[in-house]
Amino acid sequence: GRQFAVIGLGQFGMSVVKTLVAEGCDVIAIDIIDEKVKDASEITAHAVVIDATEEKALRMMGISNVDVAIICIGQNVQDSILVALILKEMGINTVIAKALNELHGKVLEKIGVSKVVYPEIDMGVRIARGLISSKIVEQIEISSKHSIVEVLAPISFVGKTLRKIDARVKYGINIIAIKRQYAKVDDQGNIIQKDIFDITPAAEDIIAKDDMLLVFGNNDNIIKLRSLK
Amino acid sequence: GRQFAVIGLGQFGMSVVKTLVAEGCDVIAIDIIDEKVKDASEITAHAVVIDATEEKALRMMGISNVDVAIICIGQNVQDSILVALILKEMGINTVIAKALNELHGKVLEKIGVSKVVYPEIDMGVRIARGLISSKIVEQIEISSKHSIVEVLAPISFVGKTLRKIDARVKYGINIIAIKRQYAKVDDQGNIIQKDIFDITPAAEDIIAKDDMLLVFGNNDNIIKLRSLK
Ligand SMILES: Nc1ncnc2c1ncn2[C@@H]1O[C@H](COP(=O)(O)OP(=O)(O)OP(=O)(O)O)[C@@H](O)[C@H]1O
Ligand SMILES: Nc1ncnc2c1ncn2[C@@H]1O[C@H](COP(=O)(O)OP(=O)(O)OP(=O)(O)O)[C@@H](O)[C@H]1O
Repeated sequence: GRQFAVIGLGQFGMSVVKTLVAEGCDVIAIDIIDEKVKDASEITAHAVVIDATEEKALRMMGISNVDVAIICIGQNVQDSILVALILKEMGINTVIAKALNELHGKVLEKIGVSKVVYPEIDMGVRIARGLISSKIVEQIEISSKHSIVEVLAPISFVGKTLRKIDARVKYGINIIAIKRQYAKVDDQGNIIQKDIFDITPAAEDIIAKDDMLLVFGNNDNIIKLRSLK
Repeated sequence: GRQFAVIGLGQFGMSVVKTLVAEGCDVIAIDIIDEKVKDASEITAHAVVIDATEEKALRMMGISNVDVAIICIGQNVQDSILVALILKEMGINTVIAKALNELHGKVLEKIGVSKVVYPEIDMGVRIARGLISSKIVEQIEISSKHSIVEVLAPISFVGKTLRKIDARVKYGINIIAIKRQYAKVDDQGNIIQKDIFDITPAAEDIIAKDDMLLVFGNNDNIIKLRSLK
């Protein structure tokens, strides 16, 4: 199985350790502060106090054998960069690091960090998108070539059963849910729009005008579907 | 359209503002520091310098009319809590706030904040899960009741066509992809496992032993599927 090293046990680092351990992964947890390592030792057997900028100390811990290292040092940009350099020079396959700001992140990328994390910025984007999206889902990338995405039903589908549309054969996509809006009057006499979802629709279900289709398929087919009239 | 207020323009707050504005939303951006408001004014027309703990100042800005307020004050826990209290008493429908730690978060929930965000902790979980998952997808919650998840093919499915299994009718789930492993010899003579994906599988496709099924459906049905033999 793969071995992980987490360097820096702030909130981000500790959260990475907890999640990896909860999934049964082998994790070495490192911090320069005793207290943090003590807390981590309640979660993983391998928790050590090390200044990660000291290459000898890292090697003695067998860090050069891990498959993935996650650097979670935030405020001390210099240490974060130095540790990244050391780990890449040691030949560790995958090094992931959080960055304090974009300049920090750019330097980490130049060193060979494969993924730079900006927790505050990334979560800001996610929270904002979650607020805007009244869709079931905006777009989820399942792999680099396939997605799940909501698409307005093409006019040519309206009035037809799913069986007749034969989406899988004709368009290479799978319609996994249909969202339809209907108007409802609330207890103050206001008209409000409500959504109904037809999940795993039946072959006999008929598409109506303005239905939103939750669709799964490869990205090229999704693009073609969107340009259908 | 809905109106948003973002209070506190650190990295998290600024990211929320940028994302909302990029999606065409109406955003009031507030901070006590001139410089931050000046940066925000390049993104949104409504950017004001206010101490958000001063209710009168908030009311003069028309904050009581927004539908959603996002409090992005991090270090100053007292201010964050006071602002949350003021906004809920003003009757703002949805108040979201980031929290410095779990105690801070619990207090915010008691006040009526509908969603508490822990950027460092939440991103730690996401990054760790992304590292572990060699599956197409671990589990994606589509709504509070439906998910997309990878499931080992039950023995009773093996050797049958999808048509015969009739998953949608019999089990209320939609098999949207099949992942199968096969052994391949690399150029050094090592045997390596490779995955092949059958996306939007045909009705005549036959399930093999150890196939992983990417399944969409409601959570109860997914649980039942998992316990099938
Ligand atoms: N050279 C180092 N070697 C090992 N650990 C280090 C080193 N420098 C910093 N750390 C540790 O990294 C951890 C996280 O760093 P810091 O608290 O600066 O980041 P942060 O971004 O504020 O953390 P959080 O993840 O809570 O947001 C700290 O526990 C710190 O002791
Ligand atoms: N009473 C207040 N009224 C308005 N703005 C405030 C108030 N108190 C703090 N702020 C602002 O909130 C912003 C974010 O706060 P702070 O920098 O403490 O949080 P942070 O968690 O470190 O930010 P980040 O989102 O970058 O992680 C700051 O720009 C600060 O000026």
